[in-house]
Amino acid sequence: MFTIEKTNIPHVKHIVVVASGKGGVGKSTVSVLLATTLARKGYKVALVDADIYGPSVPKMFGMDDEQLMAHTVDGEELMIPMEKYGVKFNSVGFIVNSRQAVIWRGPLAANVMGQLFTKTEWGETDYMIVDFPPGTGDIQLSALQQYKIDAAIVVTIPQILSVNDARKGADMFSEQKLNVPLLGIVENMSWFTPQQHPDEKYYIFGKDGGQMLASEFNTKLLAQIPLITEVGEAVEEGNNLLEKNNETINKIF
Amino acid sequence: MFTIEKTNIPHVKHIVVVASGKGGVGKSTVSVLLATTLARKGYKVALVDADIYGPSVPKMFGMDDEQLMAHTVDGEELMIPMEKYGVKFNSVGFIVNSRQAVIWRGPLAANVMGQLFTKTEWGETDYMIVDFPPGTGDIQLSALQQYKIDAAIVVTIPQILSVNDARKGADMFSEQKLNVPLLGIVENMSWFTPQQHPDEKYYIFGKDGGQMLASEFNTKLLAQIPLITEVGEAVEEGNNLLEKNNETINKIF
Ligand SMILES: Nc1ncnc2c1ncn2[C@@H]1O[C@H](COP(=O)(O)OP(=O)(O)O)[C@@H](O)[C@H]1O
Ligand SMILES: Nc1ncnc2c1ncn2[C@@H]1O[C@H](COP(=O)(O)OP(=O)(O)O)[C@@H](O)[C@H]1O
Repeated sequence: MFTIEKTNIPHVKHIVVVASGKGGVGKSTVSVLLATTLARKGYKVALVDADIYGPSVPKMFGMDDEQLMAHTVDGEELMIPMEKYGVKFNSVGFIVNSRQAVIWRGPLAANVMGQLFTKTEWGETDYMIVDFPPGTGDIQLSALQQYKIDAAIVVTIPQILSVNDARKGADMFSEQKLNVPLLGIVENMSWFTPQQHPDEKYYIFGKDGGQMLASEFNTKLLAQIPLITEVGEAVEEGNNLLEKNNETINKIF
Repeated sequence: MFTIEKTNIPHVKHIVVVASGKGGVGKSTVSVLLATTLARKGYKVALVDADIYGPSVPKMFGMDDEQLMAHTVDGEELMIPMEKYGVKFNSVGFIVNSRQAVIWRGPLAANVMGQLFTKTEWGETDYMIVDFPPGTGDIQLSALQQYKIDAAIVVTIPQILSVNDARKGADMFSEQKLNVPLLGIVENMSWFTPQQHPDEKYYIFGKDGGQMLASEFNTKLLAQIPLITEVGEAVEEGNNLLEKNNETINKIF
């Protein structure tokens, strides 16, 4: 039987893909949160912003206008990743001018994602977190077939109505031949507690979607992340608040 | 000079595209709100759910499991649109099994969108609202080149950081040769007011992004829509609350 030989990424111990069924559920936010949390625990972390449709990792780190550098190592030109809060990161947004509306086709997407994975000097890495393009098209499938991914996390909002979209995201990993274990579901935007009313919880985006999806796929609900204004404004401040709020994020690994 | 002959959609007076730079900002919600508001004012309204990546209009109307019917008119087979709250609608989700993860390529997308526009029996229509696929790829560009679109609305959230994505959406219409007038910007998820604290406003997703984008493109900020839990749960209930809250929605046309 013919099996696809997967590309291994040298010096990286674990590769975790963060995926979603549709955009805007907080997948990039969760990717950044996961990466910075792991870095804070002392792990060597690489964050690959492979979200070709809307790479937002650089601006979440406040480094949108930075210039990526490259240098030659053993005759091969490698990009030098950016670094902040103990996380090394590279982004589609640095390789392709993210102000342009790029027409993404399979070969271009595979080429650019390949550069992020194998033409970036990541160095010894414990966890590589991959902020995946939202949705479930052939671009996502090809990447999952090509690289050895150790685990996947699917991000959803609590809305029962939007669980349908998230389900497609989770389905993508249960493809037998893909062999990518679904680590669990992260439910984001789970409730909102106003600062001046710490005992109140408002379920603006519904309830229970994360648990329903986790049960359906026989996997864990890894965390429920509330809406916190600072998360959208300043990643470090947002992450500090989320960590106080959310001991579970710390338990994911 | 060679100009593309645009396809006119018979019996439809005005076609308005509702677009966004990225998913999850509420484009489908705004499309549904706009359609039901116009229907309530007595206009004949058609809602085209062309959001191929995540068609959500049927479930917003609670008609996800309905079967689309077709009949033959003058030898041509036409789909009969669904109808609710005075709005006629058809969706990619009825034509293609939306539970499947479809690999969307240009020709397939153009074919399915073409069926929604020209193989659906819309009848005499004052306003056709088009829930566009999010983003700015060649699928969106091809549709804008092919059909005569009278106006475009771009939906954004207030986050200054996400205005970059919305800007690409607005840029798409300012392409000289496309000739699609940008009617204005709708800012969604502008604040949250807890029911028990009607004097408080929480800017969970930031502030000012909509106005900033409107000024940049020399167009109007048509409306600011607050976060209202019922919007995600029951479109009619949500729309009633939004209309009380938001006289501006009524002034868009
Ligand atoms: N828990 C949260 N609290 C407040 N804002 C959030 C939260 N999660 C995400 N956001 C905001 O919601 C928007 C969408 O999040 P993002 O991570 O870009 O989603 P995705 O990657 O799924 O498209 C961004 O403006 C982000 O700052
Ligand atoms: N003003 C609002 N208040 C509360 N929830 C909203 C509002 N606008 C959108 N939503 C919810 O946010 C999610 C994304 O909205 P949707 O219209 O599907 O976005 P898009 O079409 O841009 O992907 C849905 O769960 C929807 O119910």
